[in-house]
Amino acid sequence: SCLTPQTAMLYRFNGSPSKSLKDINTMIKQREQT
Amino acid sequence: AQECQNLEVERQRRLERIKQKQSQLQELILQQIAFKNLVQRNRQNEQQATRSPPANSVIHLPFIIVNTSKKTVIDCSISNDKFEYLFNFDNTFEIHDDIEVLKRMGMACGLESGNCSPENLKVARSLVPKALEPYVTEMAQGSINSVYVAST
Amino acid sequence: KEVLERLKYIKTDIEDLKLKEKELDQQKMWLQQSIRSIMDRTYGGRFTYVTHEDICNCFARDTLLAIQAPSGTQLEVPVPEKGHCGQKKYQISLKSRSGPIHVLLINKE
Repeated sequence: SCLTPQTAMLYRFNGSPSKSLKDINTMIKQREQT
Repeated sequence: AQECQNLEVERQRRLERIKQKQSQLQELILQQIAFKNLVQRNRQNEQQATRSPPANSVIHLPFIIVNTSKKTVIDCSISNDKFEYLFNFDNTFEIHDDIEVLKRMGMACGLESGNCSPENLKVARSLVPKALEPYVTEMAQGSINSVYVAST
Repeated sequence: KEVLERLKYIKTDIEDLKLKEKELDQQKMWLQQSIRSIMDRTYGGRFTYVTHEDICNCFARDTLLAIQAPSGTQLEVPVPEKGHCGQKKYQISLKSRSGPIHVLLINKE
């Protein structure tokens, strides 16, 4: 099934800003709390 | 008046774009300083130890770190050519990139948090070209946005 | 008269902003080039590494995966869903196109 933003977050080595990883960490934390 | 309004919209749009570019420049300045500090530190360490560290005791950039509790069970699948990995965790994790690690190691001279000692500021300014020194000074004082105001 | 004054000021300011933006683009390009040369193996690339000890000192929790991968490698984190037994599954997948990925498990203890 094709990925949509709701199903996964992406990061590219030497290509994405550090903020992308911060967003992933935030998403993981939020999902843990729900 | 209509022309005035249109130009005001264009002016706001340019201001936003400049703020975004300044924050990207700030991140690149941090990277430049952190990388140069790391290279200097390792070079000095190797000169003192008169040898390179064992290959299996270092990790070359670029890398990322996944950080999780010691209780976490990690299940890992690897493709034969090591081009693909799949990790399953039964607990939460955090992911940090190499720049974050270098900042935590102090390689960015504390600029990332705006608390940079005068000695560190001197080191940091020596690692960037003259044209960028005002940015470093502003970052040391924790207020990057004012650089644009200063230059106009 | 006021509108004309305002118009003149905004036009001048937009010219300033154009120059400022051009300067920022040049500085950004210079920095990206400079960082590439630092990472380049011939110059300082041999020295762009951290030790396991460096990494252990940076993180509180005890299990670390150090993942070294070629530029452009894609990391994907699906939004965690509940597994069969109601427990949440947290997943990371890595896909490289240009070279093998190296993973090191560092257990601080």
